[in-house]
Amino acid sequence: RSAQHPPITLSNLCRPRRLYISFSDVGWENWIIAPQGYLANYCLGECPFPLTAELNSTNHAILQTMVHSLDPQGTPQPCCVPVRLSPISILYYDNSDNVVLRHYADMVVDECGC
Amino acid sequence: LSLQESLLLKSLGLSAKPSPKTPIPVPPVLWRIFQRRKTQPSMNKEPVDACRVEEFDVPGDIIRVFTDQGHFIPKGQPQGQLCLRKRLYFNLSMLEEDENVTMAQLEIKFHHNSYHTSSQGQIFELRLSQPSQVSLQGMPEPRQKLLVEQSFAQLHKSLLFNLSMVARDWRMHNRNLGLVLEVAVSGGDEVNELQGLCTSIDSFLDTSLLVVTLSQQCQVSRRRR
Repeated sequence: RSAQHPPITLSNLCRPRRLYISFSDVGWENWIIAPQGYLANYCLGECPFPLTAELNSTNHAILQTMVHSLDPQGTPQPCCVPVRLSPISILYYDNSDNVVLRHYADMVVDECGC
Repeated sequence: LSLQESLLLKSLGLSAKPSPKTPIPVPPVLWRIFQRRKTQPSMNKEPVDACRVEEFDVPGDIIRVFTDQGHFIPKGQPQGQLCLRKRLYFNLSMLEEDENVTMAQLEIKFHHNSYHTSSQGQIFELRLSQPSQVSLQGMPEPRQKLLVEQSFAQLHKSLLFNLSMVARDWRMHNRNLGLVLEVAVSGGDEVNELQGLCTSIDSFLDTSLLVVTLSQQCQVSRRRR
């Protein structure tokens, strides 16, 4: 018998949500030259049973979902996490006033999965 | 918050939060690369190698442009038509311990961006040397290793030199005595004209060092791949 769950709607399934990070909001605007901010996104939502292909589930998530169905108190549902990220470049001043261009990997969430 | 912030900055490869005092304009080469990368994802769906600088075809994820902190050296005794002697010094101490230099390119730029009207037959001779020890005032000039010797006909745009080996040497031995740049002029018949060319050259000289490095983060991810 599966455990009782609240109804799952499409809107609360695991997927990327829009998040714009502005460097002025974190007080970094005086040393970061560009960009002034970027669309970073984040993952949020549920990974319910049954896990569909759209939810980018790992084999581990499938088995965790099974165990969760049997023991909802002891085992949580799989987490909604980034599965594909892309880099961005940041142009900034270092402490000696040199201009630096650095490539940072894994800065933008493109896809989420369970 | 400041502790949390410094931990986050450290994760991003920065030892402290920078606070620029006299910010310089962004070098055009960095601005061009930044703009190209910004537009790349929408045009090209291929995954971008974050650990390679395509523009220079070298491994690396950090590009810095160092401004020259050297000073002009008095010419001393007249030596032919020596126009200028200048110490070039680039403070590479900002590089983190775990960064590997994959490319260093010296740019000598002449702001006089048009052909000199009277430079007919005259040739400038450029010499770039690496001193092996500190020079003391009033003492004979110490031995120098000649790195580059090049002639150029006109004061035009800029000259580029590959100094990757030199920059690696500075890092490896933790000893950076800078470089010595000499520009002389030869050719032509009019001594006054040659001197005229000479006196103006130092007023529009600008030097910078572009350095590409591969950070620890990239070295780990490359090994994993």
